[in-house]
Amino acid sequence: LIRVVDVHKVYQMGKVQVHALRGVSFVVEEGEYVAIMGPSGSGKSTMMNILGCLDRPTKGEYYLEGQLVSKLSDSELARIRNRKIGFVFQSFNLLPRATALENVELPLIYGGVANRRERALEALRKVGLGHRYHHRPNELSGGEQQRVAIARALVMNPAILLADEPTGNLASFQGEIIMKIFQKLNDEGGTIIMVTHEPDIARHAKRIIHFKDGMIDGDEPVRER
Amino acid sequence: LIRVVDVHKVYQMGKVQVHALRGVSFVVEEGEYVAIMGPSGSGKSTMMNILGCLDRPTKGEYYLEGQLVSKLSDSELARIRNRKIGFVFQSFNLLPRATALENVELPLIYGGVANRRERALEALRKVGLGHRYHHRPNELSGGEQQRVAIARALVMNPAILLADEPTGNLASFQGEIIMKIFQKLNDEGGTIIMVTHEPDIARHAKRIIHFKDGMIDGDEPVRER
Ligand SMILES: Nc1ncnc2c1ncn2[C@@H]1O[C@H](COP(=O)(O)OP(=O)(O)OP(=O)(O)O)[C@@H](O)[C@H]1O
Ligand SMILES: Nc1ncnc2c1ncn2[C@@H]1O[C@H](COP(=O)(O)OP(=O)(O)OP(=O)(O)O)[C@@H](O)[C@H]1O
Ligand SMILES: [Mg+2]
Ligand SMILES: [Mg+2]
Repeated sequence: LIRVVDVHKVYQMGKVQVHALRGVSFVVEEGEYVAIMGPSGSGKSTMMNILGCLDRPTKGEYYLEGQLVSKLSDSELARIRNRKIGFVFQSFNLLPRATALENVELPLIYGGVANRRERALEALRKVGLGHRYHHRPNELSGGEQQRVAIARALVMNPAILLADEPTGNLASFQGEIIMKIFQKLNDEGGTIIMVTHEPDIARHAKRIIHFKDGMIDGDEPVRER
Repeated sequence: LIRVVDVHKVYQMGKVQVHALRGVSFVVEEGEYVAIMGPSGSGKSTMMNILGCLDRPTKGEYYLEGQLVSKLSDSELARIRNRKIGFVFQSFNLLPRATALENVELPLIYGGVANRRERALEALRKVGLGHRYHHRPNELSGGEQQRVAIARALVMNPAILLADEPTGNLASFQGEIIMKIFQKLNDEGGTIIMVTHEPDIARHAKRIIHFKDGMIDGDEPVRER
């Protein structure tokens, strides 16, 4: 399903080059549940942005469902991002002037889906935010914004969920509610790749890939689930 | 040092009222090290904003060093915020167009302190970011932005440190480096109030206050440090 071959990412800052990814290769099969861990600054979000078709590698190939992503047009990429991939950003990335409900409705509008309001409301209720649907991001707590971002990523029932630190602002019982939602998506055949720095959250996955200094530093199955 | 008496906070949203704090009272003595825990949406950040003199309660009193904060003028509040209180925001609140170095220099400029560049660079080195001082926030990872916010809060060597989820984006060994810095500040007599959802981080404090639905739901010393 997902195949990354010798991917590099260099950020050019004036004369200085920042090597965020230095040759990363791995495969994730359909239906896998993978956690990505590693120190701050090790390249995890950079990798997730490439997997989510939001950024392109400087070097190396990324194949999604056997297709070379670099060969796809912008409109094909946009269609894949809307139909196939749900993305939870580390910084939430909510529209500041839209309510929680409008933010979750957005992918449904883009995808031309019917019954948007009910489906968006249902997604918010699942993450415990039915009572805050009319709040804008600056009228929500940190963990509430995060959960709006999770509801938005799940509302199209994506084949692939990419979640970057989805529980960083949630107390443990609320993090567990999110993990139950993720497990259900995985049980139904969805593929999940989740960045986390919390071992208790990573243990919900079936495989952990470790990043360090822009490279893979370990890749093992999760034993104690 | 810090005394909160029956504090309420109501957010007025059109006709709807959101009761974020419903009568909170507690005392924190000078030199204490307190962790605040509780579910997402329980009022922790709202409380921190009031403690940091960034927002006023709807009802109730807040005494800082024996002075009723509501009686202080805006310029007195600004002076207290600059000289006495270091604040790490849950959403970092960095100036987007300034570099990491310029962000950490800001309190030193405001406070008219000499040797700003060296002191700001030293604060960044302590949190492991000497190599990223010239990056703007959108050229930094999530955990790096968080550490810039920590460096900025500590650079004036504040008497009171208010940190809202300071390690939410850091791998455990990097979180431990931040905990060592906080412990040193506390050893030197500084007062620390830290919001966290991670029990391993809360255990570094000496007392835990639990929030639930805008009220205090528990207040106990940390046994196993
Ligand atoms: N400006 C605002 N207008 C309306 N409601 C608000 C506003 N800011 C916060 N709230 C609401 O007040 C409640 C408390 O928010 P607060 O940010 O204090 O929670 P928190 O304990 O810090 O949560 P988290 O752990 O998710 O950061 C939340 O339910 C939130 O929706
Ligand atoms: N736009 C950019 N320009 C320059 N450097 C960047 C940019 N974005 C990220 N970087 C750098 O690339 C490195 C990797 O960043 P990335 O966001 O992928 O790390 P991360 O593993 O997600 O970290 P965290 O756990 O803190 O979120 C970091 O050191 C960061 O400073
Ligand atoms: Mg990241
Ligand atoms: Mg908060």
